[in-house]
Parts: sequence; C-alpha cells; structure tokens
Amino acid sequence: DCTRVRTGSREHESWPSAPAIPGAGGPTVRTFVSHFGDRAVTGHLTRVVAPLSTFSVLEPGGTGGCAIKRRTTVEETARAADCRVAQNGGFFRMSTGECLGNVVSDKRRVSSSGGLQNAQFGIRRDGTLVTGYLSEEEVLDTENPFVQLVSGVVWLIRNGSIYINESQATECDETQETGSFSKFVNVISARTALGHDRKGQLILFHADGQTEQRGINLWEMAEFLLKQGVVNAINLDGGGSATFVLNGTLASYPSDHCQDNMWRCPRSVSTVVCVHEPRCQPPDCHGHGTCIAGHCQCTGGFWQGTGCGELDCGPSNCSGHGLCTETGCHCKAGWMGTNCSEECPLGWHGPSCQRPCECDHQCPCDPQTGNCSISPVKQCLQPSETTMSAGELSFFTGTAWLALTLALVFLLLVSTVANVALFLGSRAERRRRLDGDYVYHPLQEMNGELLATEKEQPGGSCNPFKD
Amino acid sequence: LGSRASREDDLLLPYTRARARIPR
Repeated sequence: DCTRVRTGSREHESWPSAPAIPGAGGPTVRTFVSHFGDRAVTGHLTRVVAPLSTFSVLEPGGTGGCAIKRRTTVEETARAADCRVAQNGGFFRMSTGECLGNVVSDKRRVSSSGGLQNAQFGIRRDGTLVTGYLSEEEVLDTENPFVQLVSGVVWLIRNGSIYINESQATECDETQETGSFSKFVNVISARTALGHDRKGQLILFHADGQTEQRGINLWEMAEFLLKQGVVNAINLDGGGSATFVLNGTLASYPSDHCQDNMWRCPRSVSTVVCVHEPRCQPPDCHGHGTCIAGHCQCTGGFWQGTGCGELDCGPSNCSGHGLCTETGCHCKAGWMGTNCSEECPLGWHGPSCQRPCECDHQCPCDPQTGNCSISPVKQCLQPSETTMSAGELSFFTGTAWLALTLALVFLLLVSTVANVALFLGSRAERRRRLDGDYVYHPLQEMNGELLATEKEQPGGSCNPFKD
Repeated sequence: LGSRASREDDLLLPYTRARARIPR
C-alpha cells in the first residue's frame, strides 16, 4: 500500500539548530523513573547543544557497514566512534541486516528509500533540523544537502502537537484496526525517539521495557516528550533493539535474552545515533593539526585555515622567488632568505644558494645555473697582456699603484717648479741688462793697468751704451 | 553464537511479513 514519492515537496518541518556555545560542555543526560499509569518506567533523556558538529548517524561498525549489511551492537559502534551518548538508530531487516529507509552518515549518502514515506529526521549542511516526510528529490537535494539523516516509523510530534494519527495514515497503515501497525503504535515496549526542542537542541529519548510487559506506547512517549519541550520528534526502533550506551558502556536494560535466559543481552542492530565531541572539518585536520573542541590547532608554523589545509608563508609569499611549503619558503635557484628576497652572494648558486660555484680562480658563476661562461666571469677568467707571474700580479695592488702615482706627481711638480724658477730668473737678468741703469764694466787690460778716468766713472751717469 | 549473543526474542515490528509487497 505504500507509494513512493519521487519528486515534489512533502510534509515536514525545518528548524534552525542551536549554535555552539564556547565552554558549554557536552550533552546533558537525565535519568528518569517515571510512572505511566501504574507502571514505573526507567529511561534517559539526552539534550545536545550544537548538533551540527556533535551528532552523527553511524553505520554499523563504521563506514561501509550498511553496504555489507553488517549488524553490530550499539556498544561496538559507539566505542569505535568515541560516542559520548549512543542509541540504536533506524530500522533494519532482521534476516539480512539490510539498513532500511534513508541513511546519510557524516555527509555520506549511504542508503535511499526511493521516496518511501516514513518519518525522517536529519540535519542539513547549514544546521537546519528537518523532521517529517520527504520525497526522494528532497532527500537527494544538493543545494543544502543532508549531512545526517535517519528514517523511523511514526512522526510523534509535529510543531509542538502529537501527530501520531496523521502518521498512521501516511505511513502505510492497514485499514484493519487490529492490524500490526496499530498494535505497533499502541503496545507497550522499550522505545527510542529522536527530535529537538524550541532552542534547536537535539533530543534523544530512551525508555526500557519489554513488548506487552513493560515500557510505554507511542502515545505515552509523545506526551512525555511534549512535557520536556520537544517540538518535533520521530519514533525509532524499539523492542529488543532499544539500547542506550553512555561513554561506550551499556546503560540500559535490553529486553532480548541471552543464550542463557538468565541474562539480557543487547541486540546487534544497524545504524546508530551518536553524540560525540565536536568534530573538526575535516576530523583529522588534514593531518596537519590536532582537533580540540571542534577546532583544529595547526602544527608547524605554516599550516593555516580552519582545517589546517592551507599553506601560508606570510604576506610576502616568498617574494615570488620561491614555493611555500610546510617548512617555509623553498627558494628558487638564485635566491635565498626566509622570504627568498635575497640574491645569492658571489660564489654561490642554485636553490637557496646552497651550491658553491666551481669556476677557475674562484670566479663567480651564474646564480641560477652555476654557469661559468657568463660575461663577468669571462672577464674574471681572461689572462693579462704582460705575462706576469702570480706573485708579480699580486704585488701591484691598489695601494701600490696609488703610491707610485703620487710619487710621480710629486716629481712632476718639483720639476715644474724648478723649470719655472729658472725660466723666470734668466728672464729677469735679461731685463735688467736692457732696462734701467747700466753698469759700465770696463774692459781690463790683460797685460796693462786701467786708466784712472775709466776707474772713477759712475755707472749710471755716463752710459755710452744707453739709448 | 556466543554467550553474549542476543536471542532477538523481543520483536517489535511495524509491518508484518505478510504485508511485504512490492510498493507501488
């Protein structure tokens, strides 16, 4: 009698989930022993803040469990996933272990019911809590896809009101009042439920029982949840499947017997609903950090981002001369430094200037290739015109050339001064002979005496030679 | 079957096997 709804929109409620509160702590678990009529019923109610990062639908035994139709106890699945609180999840085929209904586990689309109309509960990528009926098209939405989704049977509470009658009509109820579906709704048994309150906090409910002997029916469960402020909730698997696990340890009383009838044993089920520590995205922080309270603490100094998946070498970004790696800038050939902003010093080449040049006479090389045939190196390697020994070449250092030059300049100055002085002196003498008073120098007889008059004649008064 | 294996004797099924028809 069930019809699949492939396309279109079906009746469901969307509600924003409660955001994470720093320092808020983990889930709140309350234990109860309540009376329903004359029956004392034990159970737990768990309230979860920030379900987007703390709630998961898990496949039995981990990823891939539904594909191989695995069945494991809630304890086993919960321990493997480090669940703080865990309960049995969706329905399954007892004979084969097939996961029934829609299953989305940590963003992975595990199973699709093809639009079969049973109560659904899920969380979308943006944190929206969805309760109710969905078409196949809505389940497979890619714009705001489900990151967690599980199917139950019977929508207990819709928008703060009991919705069981409407659910029976929608979820393939038989026309006979004493049909199995009606019995399923009204019989007392161990029960589990999944929903949320007005604040968007996730609600997990569990009640111990045994079918037709102990426990509660769906009406009683819905009323209990309404009193606890639940506004939307669906019914999950009950009976011997109902299991509550706290910190990896069974904390409920299963109704299935063990092989030894004296004891009770938890049933191996399929999917599990799990409340855990806030998970990082990705959970392993890309292998470059540690997840602490839902935040990645990146290791090293260069991994950045919320998931430690991005490399950041600073605003310089290796100056365009290198590649940012997890150990910092890896400089290209010809460059060095923490930011690859320094050129290789003379005599070194290659990436990060790690290689010495191998040119003759300790000449520098190309900083990128190490080539010794570039022009500056050629000049360095050319022999001089005068063949001189290495000792002689090294003798004429810069200081020696300077000293030699200064000495030659000094000699030149001295020579110049002397020549000028001599030139000026001879000139003055010639001028003195041609201009001014003349002195008479009588000739001397070589072999006689001078005349007296010639001896007394003044020099300037009588100058026979003056013009 | 170990000593901790459940007998699965408390079955609470919403749909009986007799109704296992192919959905339209």
